[in-house]
Amino acid sequence: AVASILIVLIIAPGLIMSRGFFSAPFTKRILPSNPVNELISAILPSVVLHALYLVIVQNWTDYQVDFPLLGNLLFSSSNPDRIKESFSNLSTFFVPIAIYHIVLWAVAYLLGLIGRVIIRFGSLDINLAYFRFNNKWHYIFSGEITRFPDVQRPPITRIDMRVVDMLVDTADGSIIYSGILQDYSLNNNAELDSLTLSHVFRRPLTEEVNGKNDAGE
Amino acid sequence: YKVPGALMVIPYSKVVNINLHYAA
Repeated sequence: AVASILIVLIIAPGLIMSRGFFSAPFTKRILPSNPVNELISAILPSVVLHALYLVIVQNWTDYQVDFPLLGNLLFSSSNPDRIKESFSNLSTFFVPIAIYHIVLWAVAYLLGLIGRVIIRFGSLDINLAYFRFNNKWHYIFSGEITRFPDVQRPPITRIDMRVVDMLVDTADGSIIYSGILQDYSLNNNAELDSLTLSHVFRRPLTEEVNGKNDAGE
Repeated sequence: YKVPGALMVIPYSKVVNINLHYAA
């Protein structure tokens, strides 16, 4: 049990950093929705964060990380004296140890957040597909898609409203809804779930198909 | 016909296609 708590503590910074990175509502992500992958992808950043943080703590504070003690706890030493020593050490230094982790978590969250801010404000996600967030609908509805280098269209910098015409399938046939897009929501796969319109006009398509539109469109 | 003053929520599963205009 102690070893698994330790492993969680070791991986936590990477997980928290990705929480910070994806904390804005529009950055809705589709992670490989299995928790094991999430844990595995958190290991590398965690190790890097721990290593950097350790260098700082060992060199600039009076506290030292007790690696033999960590080893005892991780590999559940069979020597009862050493286990006792480890736990009494843990209780003596409980507050510094807790502060060590809380500070590291806060730093990890901030680093993730700063990373996102740099990508967004530096327009890295617009210019480089690698940095693009999985919420493609954000780029479409915000007009940012017109600034993508691979989209051949004059970039739009100012949008007052987004007018949407939608062809909707209903039991009574196809209906065109036109309105001003106010909001949208995504499902867990980052696909559109629903759209919220105001000032809606509704027009059945069937009439046109049945003769009124001579062009037959 | 017009549906005044209301917000309309349309489930995307019913949508066949979307035509989007950016208005400035």
